[in-house]
Amino acid sequence: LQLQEYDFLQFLGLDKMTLPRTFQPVPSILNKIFQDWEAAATAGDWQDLCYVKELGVYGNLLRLVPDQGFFLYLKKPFQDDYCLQKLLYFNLSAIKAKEQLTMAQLRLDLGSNSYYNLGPELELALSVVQEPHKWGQVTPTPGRRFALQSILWPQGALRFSLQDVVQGWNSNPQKNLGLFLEIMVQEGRGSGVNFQLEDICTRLRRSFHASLLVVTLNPEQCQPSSRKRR
Amino acid sequence: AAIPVPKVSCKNLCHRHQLFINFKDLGWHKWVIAPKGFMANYCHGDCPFSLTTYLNSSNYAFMQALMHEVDPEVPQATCIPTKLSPISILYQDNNDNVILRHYEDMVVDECGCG
Repeated sequence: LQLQEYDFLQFLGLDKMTLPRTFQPVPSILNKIFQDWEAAATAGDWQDLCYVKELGVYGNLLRLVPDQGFFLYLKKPFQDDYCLQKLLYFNLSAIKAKEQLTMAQLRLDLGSNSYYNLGPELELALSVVQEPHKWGQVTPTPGRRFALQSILWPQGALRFSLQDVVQGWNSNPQKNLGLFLEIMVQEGRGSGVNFQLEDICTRLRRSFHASLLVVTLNPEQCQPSSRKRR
Repeated sequence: AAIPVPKVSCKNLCHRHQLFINFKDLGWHKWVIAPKGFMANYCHGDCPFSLTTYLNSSNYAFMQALMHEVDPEVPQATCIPTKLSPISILYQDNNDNVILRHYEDMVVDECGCG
């Protein structure tokens, strides 16, 4: 029976039986895509198995990669108006060489409670880490900053396209040193740091969750000719 | 020469048999998020020459059944899936990635002789 199970797992594209300790939270978009696909299959409706219409991209495999990075604790809380600093790291080893990347979306969920009575406006900055972390170094050496935006009110998960960055990491895994996330109090608003700000930043750190939604297309399973034929 | 019509019980004729496998019985509920199980339907039954035209058969199955009647060394037409549908699985892998993927032609919807 074990041999048969192994064969079946291989067929599903898995190396061995997985035993996750806890299930990762599944974002609503993945649940919706699953339900739409299942409903179409049950109804016998035709569906292009190599196109994700909910995301508007080609692909037949969707992965939600969890963040395996860590928070950087500042020696002095809120120094230089910093609320939170975190290294985000995504292990992309599961993506096979033959898979073509069609979408990579970074999702930052700050937790709706974090925004409640936000008070000061916060600013979020994201940059690609380009040098390995050195021993004794407080913060990683950030490279190109690719996002800078204000957080004004509850707005659900923040999304950023990382297609080019992930494409680069995929072709050269050694370059995957992660992303550097900083959340700061906007200039001029953090003067006289008070209890409220400390509270917001603590809540933010507690409820913060990052993941990377990656869509890939396996050309062996999605040949252009077969897509046209369908 | 006329071919004698063998007596075949309707029960033994080619048709779809429903089978549901609950992932919990396999312990797979620990890594499969959805669905709860898999419709492992299968096709089984006889494809006698006299009834091939009624059993959702291909023309080839009709010819093969005819040949089998004439020469028993030719294998009988077999009961096979004629309509399949895909399934989608949402699961978590060893790296804690949540994966959603389609598997084409996984569920047997209809059977016939082929």
